[in-house]
Amino acid sequence: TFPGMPKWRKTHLTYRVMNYTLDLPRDAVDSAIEKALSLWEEVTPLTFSRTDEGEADIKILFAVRDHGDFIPFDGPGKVLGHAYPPGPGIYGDAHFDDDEQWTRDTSGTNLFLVAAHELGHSLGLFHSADPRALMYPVYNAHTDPARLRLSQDDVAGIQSLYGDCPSTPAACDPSLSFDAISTLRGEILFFKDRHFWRKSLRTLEPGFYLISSFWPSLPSGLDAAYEDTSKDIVFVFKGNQFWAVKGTEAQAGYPKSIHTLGFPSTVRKIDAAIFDKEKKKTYFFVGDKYWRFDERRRSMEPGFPREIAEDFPGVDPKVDAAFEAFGFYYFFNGSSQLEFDPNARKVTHSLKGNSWLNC
Amino acid sequence: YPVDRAAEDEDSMELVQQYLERYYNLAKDTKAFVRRRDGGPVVDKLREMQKFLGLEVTGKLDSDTLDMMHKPRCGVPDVGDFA
Repeated sequence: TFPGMPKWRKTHLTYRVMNYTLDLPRDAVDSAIEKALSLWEEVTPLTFSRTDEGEADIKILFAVRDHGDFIPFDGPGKVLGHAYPPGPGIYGDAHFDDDEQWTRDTSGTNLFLVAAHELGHSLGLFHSADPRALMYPVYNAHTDPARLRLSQDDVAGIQSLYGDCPSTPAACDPSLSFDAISTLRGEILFFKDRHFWRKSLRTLEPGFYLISSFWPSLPSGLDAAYEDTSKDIVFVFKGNQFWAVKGTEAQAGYPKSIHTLGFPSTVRKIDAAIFDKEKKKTYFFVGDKYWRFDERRRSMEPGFPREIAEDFPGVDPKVDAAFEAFGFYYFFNGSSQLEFDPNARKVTHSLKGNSWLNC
Repeated sequence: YPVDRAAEDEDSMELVQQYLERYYNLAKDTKAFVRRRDGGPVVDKLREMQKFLGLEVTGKLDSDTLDMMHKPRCGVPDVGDFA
């Protein structure tokens, strides 16, 4: 943060685009600024609204050389922009050097990338020495704007000023339910909205992260997830699409349609999935039915769907999330969880959904 | 050929001075800069810049450091105030 930690004393801020570069259509400038602000909005209580006249907390300006603030720009290259820490008047404002060639892609200087950085200053962040951080001072022409996410360093910095986003789920909220759950190399990931808890059996307290800080290309609000341990791949489902990641690497060729797995066209989404390590088979739960997929043959087994209640007595439809651990299947519905012994074919425990999160 | 090299050196010196003044709070005392560019505040500031930007901390104006100074960047300083 800046010396003295200046920050805005309110959560709703206004911004105004005072003028436009001729390098881009106006709506491209507006969308770049809006997207840049939404990066910070996602992880803080801050909200932004645009005004087209009068004063604004954050005024955005394109200028060349001397532009009235005694810190002149320097022509093409070198300094791309600068911005002022929170405060009245020029404070909070972000200036962009219009001697640069501003572009939507990276063929010139990408306005979204630079705006996201400068607006970090407008909110009170100083430069970071972490080369992976958005607030690192040097422009990285190799960054893919589509994959730009705040690093943990950026998130820690901005949340030290404004706190976390109010809609962030609390681990020990008794009504907490999960979107999807999967194992990953011996740890258990509990997905909820834009975040996930990462439970390692070696530590008591789970870590809490933005999905996008590990996998920028994955959506939030997942439906289902499972790890095929034989391939070291986690498959993630949302709507009629699914993605594959290996560690933090998103696999090429995804997302794919869930119908490529053999679901009928009537199935629009998956509720939950469990991978059985021993059988190398995956159970997909949809409403009150389930399918079984043979991972070796990479095809859906005949004779499905079947009724969940029939083969998993005691497990109510609909299943929100599920995973396999220690030879048991764990089914989550709302804020409750059932431990099911697939060999004895019966429920062995009924628990709170967040019992894994050290509550 | 050496003359070009000297001119190039002079350009580099000016770039370095401006960079360290602008982003690392080097005192704006040009004479001191020329006389003491191999020691004192210049070496300290170069070290500070190399450490901050993740370069090898040599205190010397090596090619990596010079390359970094030529890269496009934000005009807000890395240390000190910005008002």
